[in-house]
Amino acid sequence: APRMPQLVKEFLRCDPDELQLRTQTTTRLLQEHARWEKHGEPSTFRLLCLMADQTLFSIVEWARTSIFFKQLKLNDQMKLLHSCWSELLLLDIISRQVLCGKEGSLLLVTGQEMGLSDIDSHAGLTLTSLVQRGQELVEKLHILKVDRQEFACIKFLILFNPDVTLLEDHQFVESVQAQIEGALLEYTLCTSSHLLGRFAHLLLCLSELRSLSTLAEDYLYCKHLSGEVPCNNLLIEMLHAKR
Amino acid sequence: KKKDNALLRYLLDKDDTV
Repeated sequence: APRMPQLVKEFLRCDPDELQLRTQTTTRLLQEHARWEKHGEPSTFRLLCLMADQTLFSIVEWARTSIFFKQLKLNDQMKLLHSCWSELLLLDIISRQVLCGKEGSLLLVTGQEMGLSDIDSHAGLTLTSLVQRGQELVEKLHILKVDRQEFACIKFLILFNPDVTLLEDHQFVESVQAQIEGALLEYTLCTSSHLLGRFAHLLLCLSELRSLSTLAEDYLYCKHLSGEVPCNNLLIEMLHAKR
Repeated sequence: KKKDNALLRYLLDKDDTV
């Protein structure tokens, strides 16, 4: 077995339990369903928003209890999360497809599968393009054989972004970012030193993820303006934070 | 602004010991 850097072990330890997230999300959907029974069947889009909202709760809890993040002041914690919530949300969806998904379908956090062709047939241009680019990214990460350890590192790389403006402790965030990159590089060299440039490819995938997340936020914001996103939740609060 | 981000602030700042 390759030697795993201590930091990568720590990142893995911080990773939320997938089964717990699945149970929490299913419970939340059942509660919402009972509430909606009086108002008719909720749309698939509304259910997906609730899943995203529940995942956001788990992302915040992951960050709050994680190494390094705990050392930051509350204002810096909020700035970092406001800046990257949609990337972390997309990464959660994308990593699930890479690690456990099947071709042609979307594996949801609840363990259910949705046919991608079903989504395409109901989606407008923006969503179709988002799904397609998302699929391409899944494919790239699949070819790179990105594993659980690397996804755990990537999440921290996304969170500790020194480009976020007006951080009180910018230096700390910068030093953590450097440590994460170092740990990820060391890990990739141990596991796949024969694959030249794999680390650089991983970083390229990250910039594609960032660009996708901007599109996804714009899409959700439009849906919110047309009243299709359920109100009073974390998703809405995050959507408003940057605007 | 404070009020706008009330939920995130609460989630990050909640006291686990209570």
